[in-house]
Amino acid sequence: LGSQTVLPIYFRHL
Amino acid sequence: MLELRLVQGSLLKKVLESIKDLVNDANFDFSSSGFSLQSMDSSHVALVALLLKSEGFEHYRCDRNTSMGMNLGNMSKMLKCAGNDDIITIKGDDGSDTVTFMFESPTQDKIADFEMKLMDIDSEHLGIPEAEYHAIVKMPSAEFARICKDLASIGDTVVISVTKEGVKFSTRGDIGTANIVLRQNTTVDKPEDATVIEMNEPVSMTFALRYMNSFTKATPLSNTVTISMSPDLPVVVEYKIAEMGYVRFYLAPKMEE
Repeated sequence: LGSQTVLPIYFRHL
Repeated sequence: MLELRLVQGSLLKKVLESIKDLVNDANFDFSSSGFSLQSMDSSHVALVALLLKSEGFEHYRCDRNTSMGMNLGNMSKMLKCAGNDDIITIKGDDGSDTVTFMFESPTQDKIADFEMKLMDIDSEHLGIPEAEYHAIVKMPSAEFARICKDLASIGDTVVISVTKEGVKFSTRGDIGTANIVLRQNTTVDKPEDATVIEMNEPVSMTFALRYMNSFTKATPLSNTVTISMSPDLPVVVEYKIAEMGYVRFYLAPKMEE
């Protein structure tokens, strides 16, 4: 059913 | 010195109920313009961003920017002790390791204060850029909650597809499949009952229903919810808080193996 991605792939850490 | 008086205290209770299961603890960032919170869930798949602007408070005093680490489960326990009609005041002193919640009954005949211990939290702040989304769906929040709950009884993931025909929510599981299509519907008596689809390009993405169902705990905050999607970005599920701000949930998509 697809692999779960995580947010830090899309948004950078400040 | 920090002092925030919220006449509609139930709003803060609802905010906590909507986020406490997703995030265990978070830093509340107070400034003169309001307070905000940003925190990811422990698996870094979902993020909650809260904003409550100072204009929404009857009294708002924040002498200097300050950040307070709070355990949301403990904060929720304390706010549950406030009546739904109570006025809630949040008070803090510079350098103190506690925050005080004061609850006043509307007739002023019962006044309670609860002091909660603060905690040091290493927060990971993510920079969330403004984005142009391929599709933005605005729909009744109760309808969205119903759809997520219904689909979760069939499958674990939802495919949300937006085309000019409408928005389709699909799932599949061991017992079968389900598809729910909502068409744009603006001919309703009340604007909050409308389903409005703004689409620049068709988009179809897959998400874990467990998180979507967690987000719908914010349903009591707003009659409508906005779902913004682009193929290369986390979905944004936003509940606006009238006159005050918003609770936004960001959820990373599932990708084809």
